[in-house]
Amino acid sequence: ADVLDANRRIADDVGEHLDSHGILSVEFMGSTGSGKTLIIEKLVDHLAKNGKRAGVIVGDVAGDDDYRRIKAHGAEVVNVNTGKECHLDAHLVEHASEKIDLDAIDCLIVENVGNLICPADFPLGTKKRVVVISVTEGDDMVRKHPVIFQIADAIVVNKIDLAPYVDVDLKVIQTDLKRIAPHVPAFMTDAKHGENLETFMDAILDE
Amino acid sequence: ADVLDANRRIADDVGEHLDSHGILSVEFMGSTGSGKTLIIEKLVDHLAKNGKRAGVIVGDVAGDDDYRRIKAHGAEVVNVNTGKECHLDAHLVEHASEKIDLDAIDCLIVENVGNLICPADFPLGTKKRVVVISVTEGDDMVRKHPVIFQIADAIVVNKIDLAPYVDVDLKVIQTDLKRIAPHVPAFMTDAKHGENLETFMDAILDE
Ligand SMILES: Nc1nc2c(ncn2[C@@H]2O[C@H](COP(=O)(O)OP(=O)(O)OP(=O)(O)O)[C@@H](O)[C@H]2O)c(=O)[nH]1
Ligand SMILES: Nc1nc2c(ncn2[C@@H]2O[C@H](COP(=O)(O)OP(=O)(O)OP(=O)(O)O)[C@@H](O)[C@H]2O)c(=O)[nH]1
Ligand SMILES: [Mg+2]
Ligand SMILES: [Mg+2]
Ligand SMILES: [Zn+2]
Ligand SMILES: [Zn+2]
Repeated sequence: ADVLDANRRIADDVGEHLDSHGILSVEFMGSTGSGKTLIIEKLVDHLAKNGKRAGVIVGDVAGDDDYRRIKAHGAEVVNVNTGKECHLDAHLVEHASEKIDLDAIDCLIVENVGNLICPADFPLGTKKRVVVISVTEGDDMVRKHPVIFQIADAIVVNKIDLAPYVDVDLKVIQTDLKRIAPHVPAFMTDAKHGENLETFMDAILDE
Repeated sequence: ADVLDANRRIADDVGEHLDSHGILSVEFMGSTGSGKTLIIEKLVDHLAKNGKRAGVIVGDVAGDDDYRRIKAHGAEVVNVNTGKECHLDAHLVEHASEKIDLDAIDCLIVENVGNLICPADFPLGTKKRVVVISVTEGDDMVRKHPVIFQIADAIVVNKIDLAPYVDVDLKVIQTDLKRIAPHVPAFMTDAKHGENLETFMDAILDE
């Protein structure tokens, strides 16, 4: 419990610091391979089209794959390797954000390590938290990991184009979401071909 | 480090206990929704066809979805809900195995919680550890989470039928496996339609 309290205090500091620069900040959590980076790549493009600049902090256990993909879209990016840790924490994000010129960006995006469990207990200080799952993981992800959906500000159920190939009925996922996290807006997207992605991005950027 | 040492000691006890009953034991780790339960369902059927009986311990954060799916195949199953913990540990498996009549089974199967990070550091005492990923997560899973592939006894890259829909080149995954875990046998499977699954099951059961 001490670890969680300490993290929450640092998260509050991070949040205040970002607010003082007038920056909107959004975290993306979710399962490994659910499509977090692809959605962030498109979000960076969407922001640029509206004349807004993005800073991105990418958390991964090892390597710089996601860092390179997002950097190619022209954002200011910082890579954080977590090693044995299966989630980012506010302390890591505090230090990573020091490497970004906060006066040169309008929006800070954080991609957490793929994990549907621990991130729920470790807020990072961002204004919004989005959880991303994909239909290819099966139709039971929501009821199996209720907490991370309940603490989110938005939910993305991605890869809906693949639902027929994994025998997943989207209505089962929607029913679980209504029961488990009725207060959280949910978006069914196909990030690859763009379906419903604009709707999600406008909603999360308060446009 | 104390936690890892304590876990290893209990895992050794579990291993000795299973050996004394002449039981083959296999753990399935891997990403959420990669196909662990589907593979276990087919493994239980495969064992039954060869006159062998399976006991299964299923770890999930919440609910009994996987428990019910596997029970329907006639195996002796125990459900373990891990709550806030993102992985099983040897202590949980020790207690769960007490609920199974070890003289009535030939093979014990353990399904870990979906997570490509922590399970690597928490052996459960089984003779073999298998890690399952699916191509729908992208082609970078191996280089992003090297440790869990290096400590495994076998690797399953599942859902190869879906590779064309997510722009994944299987050769990229195979090249990473050769570089990162050259000593570990890898199987490219489609558990839904059965491709290469028999080959994997025969290999893991030493038939
Ligand atoms: N068909 C389809 N493929 C998608 C979609 N979204 C992502 N993908 C594919 O899914 C794979 C994983 O996407 P990423 O963006 O790397 O996922 P991620 O959540 O960032 O993965 P990690 O950071 O490794 O946890 C890639 O091969 C993408 O091309 C989608 O909506 N439809
Ligand atoms: N097309 C296709 N679908 C598959 C394959 N293997 C599993 N699936 C589907 O993938 C989804 C997830 O499968 P599960 O067996 O529940 O995966 P799991 O790893 O046990 O999931 P968790 O226990 O929740 O982490 C289900 O909808 C399966 O039907 C495959 O090889 N090909
Ligand atoms: Mg990513
Ligand atoms: Mg399962
Ligand atoms: Zn964790
Ligand atoms: Zn863990």
